[in-house]
Amino acid sequence: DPNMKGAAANEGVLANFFNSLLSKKTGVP
Amino acid sequence: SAVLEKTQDFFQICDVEGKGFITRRDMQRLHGEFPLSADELENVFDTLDMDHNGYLTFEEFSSGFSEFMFGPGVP
Repeated sequence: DPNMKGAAANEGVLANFFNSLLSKKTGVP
Repeated sequence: SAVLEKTQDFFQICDVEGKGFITRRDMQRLHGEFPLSADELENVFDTLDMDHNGYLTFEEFSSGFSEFMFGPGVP
């Protein structure tokens, strides 16, 4: 199902985004 | 509540002007600060903007974040 694949890809991008936010905040006093 | 605090922090990173919502333009501004392409940032915006009105509210943002943290179905 191409829709499912799209959703899974989006989840990866979202995870990437939030992980970046998390690492951005780490080390900030 | 630690998660809520983090969510607020993150929301403020995106909403630099403190408008109370995030637009596609705000998202594009993050390009360069994040290891994501402009396309991917747009994808993130579209995924989080559940009613597709072009504005990402704090509620939409935080529900997306809690889904990422705890999985779908958790308020």
